[in-house]
Amino acid sequence: SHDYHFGLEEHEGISELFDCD
Amino acid sequence: PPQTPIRAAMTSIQMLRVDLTSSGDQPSTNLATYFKHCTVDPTQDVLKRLEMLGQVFSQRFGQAAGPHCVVNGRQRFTLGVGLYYKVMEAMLKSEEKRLSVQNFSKLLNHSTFHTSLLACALEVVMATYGESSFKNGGFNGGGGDTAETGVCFPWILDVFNLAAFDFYKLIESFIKAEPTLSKDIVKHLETCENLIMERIAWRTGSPLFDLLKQEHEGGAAEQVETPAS
Repeated sequence: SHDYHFGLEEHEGISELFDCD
Repeated sequence: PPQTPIRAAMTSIQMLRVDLTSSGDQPSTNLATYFKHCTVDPTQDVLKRLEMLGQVFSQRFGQAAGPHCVVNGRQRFTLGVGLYYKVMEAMLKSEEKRLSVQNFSKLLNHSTFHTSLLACALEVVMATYGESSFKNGGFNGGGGDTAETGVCFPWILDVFNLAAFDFYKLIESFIKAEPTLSKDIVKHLETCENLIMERIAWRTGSPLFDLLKQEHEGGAAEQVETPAS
């Protein structure tokens, strides 16, 4: 119901964002 | 009948309370299982951190909103913890599916991840109560007509001594993990994102500069512009 623009790629998740991949 | 802004706010507060009260302020069985699968079980650190941050949050909330609001601060924090656990579990489920991994020891022992996630959950709770709002005028919350505007974003970053960029990194995954967030709340988080990117992330000492430097030293093809002063 919202129009938030998701920009993360498939290979970018919370693990990568916090350098825990 | 069409909802007045007050009615809409009351409804979303009610939904938040029902949703989070049922999940409680303890880790769910699923979440406890993820904790157990970690090489280093993060449970005790998580509980200790919540204890410490809960005291800081309630005290600062009382200072910002007035001593008669310390109880409100504690109540907001309890709801925030419920949302924190709920979103964490959803994030881990999606990471498990994406990475085919069950051991999230590194992530779940990453203090900044927990602090950012809790800060984002509390920002959502305060925004739902209308205490953190950009409507009353501007970046510093302006002189709104509710006593609580003293807790407008980026107040929570200061309370938790959290770098804006670390908060920023979490927002998209938070929205993705919690599809029941209302349009207004998503809009609020998007405004936080924009504020961070336009101003806060470029403050002295921001981890963004280190990241840019690493990129540059990593031999990124194009020349990295020096940050604007």
